[in-house]
Amino acid sequence: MGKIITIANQKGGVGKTTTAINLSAGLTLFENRVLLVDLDPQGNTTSTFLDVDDERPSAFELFSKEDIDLSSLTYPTDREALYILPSSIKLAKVERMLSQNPEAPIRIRDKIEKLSDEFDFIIFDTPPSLGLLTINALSVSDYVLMTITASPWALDGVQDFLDTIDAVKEVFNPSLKILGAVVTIFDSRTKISKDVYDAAKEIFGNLLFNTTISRNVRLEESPAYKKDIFSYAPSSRGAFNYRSFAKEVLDRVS
Amino acid sequence: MGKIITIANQKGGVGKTTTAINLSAGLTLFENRVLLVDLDPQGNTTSTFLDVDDERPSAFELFSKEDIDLSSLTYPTDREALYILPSSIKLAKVERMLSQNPEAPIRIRDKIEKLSDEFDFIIFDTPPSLGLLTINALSVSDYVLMTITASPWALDGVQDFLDTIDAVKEVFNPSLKILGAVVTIFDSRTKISKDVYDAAKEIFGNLLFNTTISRNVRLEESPAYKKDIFSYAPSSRGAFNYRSFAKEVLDRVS
Ligand SMILES: Nc1ncnc2c1ncn2[C@@H]1O[C@H](COP(=O)(O)OP(=O)(O)OP(=O)(O)O)[C@@H](O)[C@H]1O
Ligand SMILES: Nc1ncnc2c1ncn2[C@@H]1O[C@H](COP(=O)(O)OP(=O)(O)OP(=O)(O)O)[C@@H](O)[C@H]1O
Ligand SMILES: [Mg+2]
Ligand SMILES: [Mg+2]
Repeated sequence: MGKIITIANQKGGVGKTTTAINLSAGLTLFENRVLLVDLDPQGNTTSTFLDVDDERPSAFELFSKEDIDLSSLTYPTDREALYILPSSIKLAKVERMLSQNPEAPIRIRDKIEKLSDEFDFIIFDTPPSLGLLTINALSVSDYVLMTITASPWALDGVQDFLDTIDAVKEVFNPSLKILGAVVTIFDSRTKISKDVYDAAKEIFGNLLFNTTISRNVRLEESPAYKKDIFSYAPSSRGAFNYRSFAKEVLDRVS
Repeated sequence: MGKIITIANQKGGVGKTTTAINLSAGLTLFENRVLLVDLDPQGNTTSTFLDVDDERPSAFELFSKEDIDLSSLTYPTDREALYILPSSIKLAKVERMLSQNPEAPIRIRDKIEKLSDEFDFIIFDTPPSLGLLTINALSVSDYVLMTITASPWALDGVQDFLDTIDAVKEVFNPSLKILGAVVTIFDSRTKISKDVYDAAKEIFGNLLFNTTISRNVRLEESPAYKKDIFSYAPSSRGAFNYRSFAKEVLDRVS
């Protein structure tokens, strides 16, 4: 059984997708077979690896169909040992589609558990919300990782986030653990970055990762070339940060 | 009847809230009375002006109650002529609460129309989603403004965004117009900023605002001091940009 990690934060634009892509790629550098699942209807993770095609089998099928051939949902990427289970815009209607279904919060659990036998890690990218798509990811995860950036409102939503984790633990997934919080898009020249880092340390203590991901323009550029940071700019600061971050994650889960 | 503008983009972290706050404040500099409505459950706009209090009357009441005393929902701010209709975390449950209600997409329309008699402008801040909260804002708006930042995926969601605008126009609000798109967090030193600006110009043509909002650390700092940019750093680049942006908006709506 592979380890399942959800990357989440209801605040938008805080590096969830950038971390999902580069943590997943980083884990393959240490001999892991990784499945990256894109549960965000925006499909930013998906469009980084595959051409946009809203008709192919996607994560939407995890919610809409009972029995599916799971192997038809996983696609190889240019990076060996990294596979992707793509998003579709249809995911945007899942919340309304399942609003009367009592099993809605754990709709994808059995399917993902079956898939976890084939991978060392399953990583979920999620939309900027604590709605049904994110709840489903949390309900089947071993760990949840919060990405945080230096924003004036960076820590406003932490309480809601932690309340949601507690609720999922209590009702659906008692074994869910907080893997930690990682500060991304860190700019050591600005006071706001330092203030947010200090405040996050206060809230998360040892759960705050030692590795911070610096602001690095290579990380912004690489998805446009349909590449993770290790393929696009292997000697960049971004690649260095995400490699040491992957190592720190491995230390925490072993 | 005041003019109603929704600021929207389902992509997270693209300056919707920063623009909602500073455009609203900017409009008051030109003798306008402005109501800023926060429809994002995260409440970043709200926490910039008011202390967090999820029990006070809020935008949630626009959805949950038939008859309300609208004046009980609008609060003054430190800036004269700028009022706020605050968010509440309860907004997060609106989509599920109204999922079986056929009037859900126009739930707030009549109330907002009544309020628009008292203000020159009503500005909506919305969550990073094209769900029911954003649809409600669009259903009662004269204009929609899209904020765009230099992100690898900045323009991925534009088609979905424009499709949603068309759908709202067709079914709920034929007079809805696209006010335009504005590039924010612009960093003229990076190639990705220039590439995104050029691509946005290609898509939006004259609808792309001439004013771009540069990356400016003062804009990141000001909400932490519970101030808009004009109160916090009146001679900063951010204040200059948002002042000229407010002027450009006024030119387009007159
Ligand atoms: N370390 C970094 N250095 C520079 N830019 C970064 C870094 N990490 C992320 N970015 C950029 O910041 C923006 C937000 O990142 P990203 O899209 O990964 O966040 P997100 O949380 O997934 O957003 P959403 O809430 O829309 O899903 C993107 O433009 C991305 O390219
Ligand atoms: N011009 C700017 N210069 C520097 N930082 C900026 C600028 N505009 C916004 N920011 C910062 O970028 C981040 C995202 O902006 P903001 O929160 O306004 O976006 P949003 O679209 O409202 O996000 P969400 O999708 O979570 O609602 C915040 O940390 C904000 O302080
Ligand atoms: Mg994302
Ligand atoms: Mg916002």
